[in-house]
Amino acid sequence: HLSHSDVQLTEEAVRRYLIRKPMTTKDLLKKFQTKRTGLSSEQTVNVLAQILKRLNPERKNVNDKMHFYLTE
Amino acid sequence: SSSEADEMAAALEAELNDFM
Repeated sequence: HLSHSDVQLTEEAVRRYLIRKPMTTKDLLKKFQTKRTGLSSEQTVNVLAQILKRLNPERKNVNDKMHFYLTE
Repeated sequence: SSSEADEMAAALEAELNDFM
């Protein structure tokens, strides 16, 4: 059993979530909570920012909130 | 906590500012 990194913040994991449904930055952060990944808050923000810049997802506003999504 | 989540979301959006 893995100790405290049962979730990994990777480009592939983010890609899979964004293909499934549009998400806000907060939705994504909930999927990669620091207690699940073992990363610090700062690392999480930095890594997620790099991944999102690379993935360059589509954006749309839903209920006045920016959502990211990808199509296959 | 939710306030930490809010701070992280704000920091992430700031990082992505140009991009968004």
